[in-house]
Amino acid sequence: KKILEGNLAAAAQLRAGFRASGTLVINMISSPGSGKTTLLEGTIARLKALYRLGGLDGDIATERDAERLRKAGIPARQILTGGACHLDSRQVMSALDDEGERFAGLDILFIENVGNLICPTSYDLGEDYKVALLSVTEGDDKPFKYPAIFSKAAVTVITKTDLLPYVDFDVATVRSELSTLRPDGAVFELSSRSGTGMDAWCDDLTRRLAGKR
Amino acid sequence: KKILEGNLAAAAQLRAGFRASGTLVINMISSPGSGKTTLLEGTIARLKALYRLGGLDGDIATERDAERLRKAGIPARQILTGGACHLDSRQVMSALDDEGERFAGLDILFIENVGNLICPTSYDLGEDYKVALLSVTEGDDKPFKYPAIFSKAAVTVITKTDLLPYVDFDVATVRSELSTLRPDGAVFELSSRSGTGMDAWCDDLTRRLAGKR
Ligand SMILES: Nc1nc2c(ncn2[C@@H]2O[C@H](COP(=O)(O)OP(=O)(O)OP(=O)(O)O)[C@@H](O)[C@H]2O)c(=O)[nH]1
Ligand SMILES: Nc1nc2c(ncn2[C@@H]2O[C@H](COP(=O)(O)OP(=O)(O)OP(=O)(O)O)[C@@H](O)[C@H]2O)c(=O)[nH]1
Ligand SMILES: [Mg+2]
Ligand SMILES: [Mg+2]
Ligand SMILES: [Zn+2]
Ligand SMILES: [Zn+2]
Repeated sequence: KKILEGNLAAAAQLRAGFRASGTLVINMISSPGSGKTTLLEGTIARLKALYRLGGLDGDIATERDAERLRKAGIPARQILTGGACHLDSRQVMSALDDEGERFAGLDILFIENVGNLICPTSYDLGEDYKVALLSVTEGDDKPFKYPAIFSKAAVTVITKTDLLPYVDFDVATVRSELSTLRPDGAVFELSSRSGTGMDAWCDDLTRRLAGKR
Repeated sequence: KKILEGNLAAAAQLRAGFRASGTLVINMISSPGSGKTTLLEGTIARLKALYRLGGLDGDIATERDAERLRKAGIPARQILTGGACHLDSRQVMSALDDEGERFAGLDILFIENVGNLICPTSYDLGEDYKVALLSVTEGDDKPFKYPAIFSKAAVTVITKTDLLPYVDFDVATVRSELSTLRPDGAVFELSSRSGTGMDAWCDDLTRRLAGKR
């Protein structure tokens, strides 16, 4: 409990800073391999000419995800958690302090959390909202099996829809479970590979950014 | 640290009990949706006529996985963790105490852990060995990104190989990362859907059971 309280103090400070700078901040949470980094690569390709984007990537080990985002053309920093299964707000704060000018004046900051559907849900990072990703290859039973994240996420993205023909995944069942857990939530279905659904996801981001300003 | 020490005491007791009864115990760990329950369904279909099998399923919510194993024809009990992202040995002990005779004299006990590649790695459940599952749809970068579980698992199963034609997954890269992290580890490639590779996985189980006796 003490840990979460300490996290909240730093999160509140971060949130105030993001409000002052008008930066939209998104905390992306999913199982390992649901497609967070790939979705960000596609999003960056579509939005980087219009907006100043930045990325923070949480992982246990390697710089692989931050490298992929830097290659996609935005400033990105890897936060190695030292074994912790989630990012916390102090790590975010010290990463941003370190980056200084490189991350100043961003329109949108994407925080890709550690691949884990459970613990990251409880740590506020000063974000505007959480985005949960659920890939069609993980099974259509996940919302009720992992209810906390799907209740707390304002947006759920169903990813890898190009694979629907090859797996048992009932989109209607998933949507009904999601609407039970989060009646006011938005749900997007997309494939980062084929591009289907990417426009609606990007439009939602720009709408939320305009809403924050 | 105190939590892990308490866990070890109960794990040692469990392990002694399993040795006395000659039960092979497997702790299955993966991301959510990598295919643990589906692999168990296929394994049960192939082995239940020859061996007395049992299942313990750890989850945050729902009885869905234990129901699937019971439907497959073995005694199975769901352990709801109350929000914890991993099973611990006291939960296993109290579940087995509760089940009593229903789980007595098993040849193989499968413990399907909570879907999470990180925290379950640190909790000894009295098992003979850990099995990590990695589905081809999660990406071929996972061993080095989540090194703890792939170092601690004596067996890694690469699942859903029927989907290889539709994803970027380099089996050779994964095998090379796995052999760096666990030089003495066994690796199986299989599809629970098509049945490819299931015989080698089942043969390995029966060999390890014979080895324990
Ligand atoms: N077919 C298909 N594959 C995809 C899609 N999106 C991602 N993938 C694949 O899914 C795997 C994992 O994608 P990542 O983007 O690395 O997943 P992640 O959520 O960032 O993974 P972690 O950061 O390790 O938690 C890779 O092999 C991707 O190529 C998609 O829309 N369609
Ligand atoms: N194509 C294909 N799909 C598979 C295979 N094995 C499992 N699946 C699918 O993958 C999804 C998840 O499978 P599960 O067995 O429920 O995964 P799990 O690891 O038990 O999931 P949790 O218990 O929630 O962590 C389901 O939609 C399965 O149908 C396979 O070999 N091939
Ligand atoms: Mg990633
Ligand atoms: Mg399961
Ligand atoms: Zn955790
Ligand atoms: Zn945990």
